Amino acid sequence: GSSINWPPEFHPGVPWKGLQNI
Amino acid sequence: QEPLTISLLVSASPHEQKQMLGVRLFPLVQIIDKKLAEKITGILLEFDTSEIIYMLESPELLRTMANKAVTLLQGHQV
Repeated sequence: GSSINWPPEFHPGVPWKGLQNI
Repeated sequence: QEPLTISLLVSASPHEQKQMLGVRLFPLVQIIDKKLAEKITGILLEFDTSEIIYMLESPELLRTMANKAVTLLQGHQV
């Protein structure tokens, strides 16, 4: 199926990118 | 770790706010579910900043929301 990249993963020490529309 | 204050948060950009909250959420989420902590924290960070602050202050609420996130993840992976 259509695999969107969800959820964004949080890694401590890595700048949070989050969702594009935040 | 310095305490997370509202004044510290409001002085940060929305993006920085999420980063600050994530850094604090992550170790708490790890206690609940070590394997999925990165994903659960990612889901929880999609909530409003004010809601995330409630989660940080209430272990019970955090556990409830983390469990919901796990349910979402399981549904997503089908």
